Amino acid sequence: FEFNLMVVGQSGLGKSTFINTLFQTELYGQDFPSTVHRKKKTVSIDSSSILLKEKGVQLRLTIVDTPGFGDAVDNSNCWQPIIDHIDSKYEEYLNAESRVIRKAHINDNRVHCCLYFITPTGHSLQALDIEFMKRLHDRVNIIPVIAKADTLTSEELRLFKKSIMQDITNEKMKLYEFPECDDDDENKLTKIYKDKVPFAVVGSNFILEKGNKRTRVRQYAWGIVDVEDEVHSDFIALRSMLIRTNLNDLRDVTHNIHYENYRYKKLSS
Amino acid sequence: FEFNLMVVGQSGLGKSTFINTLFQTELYGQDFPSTVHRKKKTVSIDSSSILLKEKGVQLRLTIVDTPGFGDAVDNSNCWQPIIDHIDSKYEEYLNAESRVIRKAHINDNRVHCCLYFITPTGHSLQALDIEFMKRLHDRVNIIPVIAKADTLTSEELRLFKKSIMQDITNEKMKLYEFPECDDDDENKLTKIYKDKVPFAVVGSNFILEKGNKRTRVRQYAWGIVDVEDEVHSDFIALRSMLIRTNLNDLRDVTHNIHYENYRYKKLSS
Ligand SMILES: Nc1nc2c(ncn2[C@@H]2O[C@H](COP(=O)(O)OP(=O)(O)O)[C@@H](O)[C@H]2O)c(=O)[nH]1
Ligand SMILES: Nc1nc2c(ncn2[C@@H]2O[C@H](COP(=O)(O)OP(=O)(O)O)[C@@H](O)[C@H]2O)c(=O)[nH]1
Repeated sequence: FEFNLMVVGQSGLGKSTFINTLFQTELYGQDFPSTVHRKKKTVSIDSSSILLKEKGVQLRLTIVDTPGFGDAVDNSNCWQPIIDHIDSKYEEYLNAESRVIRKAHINDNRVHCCLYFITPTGHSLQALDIEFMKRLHDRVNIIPVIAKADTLTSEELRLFKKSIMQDITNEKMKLYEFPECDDDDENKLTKIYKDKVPFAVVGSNFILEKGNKRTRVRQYAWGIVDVEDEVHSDFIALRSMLIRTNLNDLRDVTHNIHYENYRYKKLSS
Repeated sequence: FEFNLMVVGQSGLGKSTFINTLFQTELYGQDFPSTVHRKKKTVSIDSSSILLKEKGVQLRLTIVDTPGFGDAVDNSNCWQPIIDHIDSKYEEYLNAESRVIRKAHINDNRVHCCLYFITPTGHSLQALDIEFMKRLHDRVNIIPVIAKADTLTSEELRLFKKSIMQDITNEKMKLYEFPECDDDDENKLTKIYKDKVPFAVVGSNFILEKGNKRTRVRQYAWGIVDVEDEVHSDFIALRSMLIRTNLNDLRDVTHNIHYENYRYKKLSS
């Protein structure tokens, strides 16, 4: 069972910390990100895989990192290496699938989900956010998240989400749609979680041990942000929607919609 | 007594809020900034003046705002309109000063101080920050501030400041130097404040009334950031160094060093 998750956003938005938090791992050690992020001239595509056990199932999770995105003075076309990567994985799969003698299980390296990190300005989407999402929304499942959400008060966050969704509607951008649930009770929860899009996330590499409970927190002089407190951020909602319930749907939509689109355009040109 | 303060930094770094906080005013109304900041294609230079009474002295404060800076996908040369504005003010002054019959008091519209807002990434200076400061440090007094400092824990802030000062040294950038003080006790305080550079600022338009005390705060679900609490941010240090003690020195350095440089280059070319 493979799952390939791409992470996109400017340097310093807490992406590495968030991945560690989401999968409760140290995939990104504390020193590693800061040296990688300095003074990148072009966007590179870095993949790292880990084996996880999720609900008793062995999962090979691959995180596709995109350091350099949005970090230069001139970011024109900084999305191109990302588009090329996504298309090349569709191409690989198409070739494997088209062989006369082909394998029973084709290695699936296609990007199943792209988490796009929005800078918490408090105003609206930035020009770069819009340019990126317009070019990628019909190639890959995009789930936008508001980075470092502990930068915003609850009122600022409410207005910011409203303004972002307005931009997304105006620009006709198609985000990944979480599917309906068969179970009525689960559907209620799904609806509550779906209404939180774009998810406001907080991550941390710092773990506080309180008795027998271990939680990831950010300790400020004025208070402690608890990553798992649903009042503090939408982390729990996102983790639930992403990992607990929809990994399969993200893979299915990638295969049945985005990949088929690619295949159709490729074979009919 | 005129003082002209330029504010530079990407949209959403809390610049308008900070100016309101610094001068305890509503110079930037709550609605105004958000409409101005959307989708600017080029950098514009907007000046607004207010009359303040500071230590019994009438002060005409002019804030020079630079909306659009760093907000596009391609920010190449976004500093040029800023350079042109600064140079044009030197040019105006030079013309007024060079007249055969000249006024006793020349209107001083030169930029006395440029507050440069650094995005709180937690890593180091961004390419844009370096490009801007390298071109402007020998034209105007630059005081860098870390925007939205409540985004960083005290440890993250300590590392971030260290990394920024390292970049500034490596790139040979000349920041405004706060002068020594004649008074020994004041000098101790000046030294403490100088060591906080780059100042980590927090601003707010929200005023909390506690008894007869009114403070500007940011209210989060996990705690309240008090702009005037010296543990929460360097706001008090910056306000003291900028307004309480060094307005005159900033004007003198602008006149005796930056303006003289301009005049020398202009007249000898
Ligand atoms: N305020 C805040 N800071 C965070 C959060 N997550 C990470 N950081 C800090 O932001 C800085 C950059 O984090 P990092 O994960 O390296 O960001 P990346 O460059 O996007 O991978 C570090 O100082 C982190 O401790 C968060 O949720 N909120
Ligand atoms: N976390 C944090 N947010 C701030 C701070 N100052 C302002 N903000 C918020 O950041 C957003 C943008 O502020 P604004 O002053 O308009 O920024 P500008 O675009 O740089 O002028 C608003 O939601 C403000 O309430 C601050 O010190 N810390």
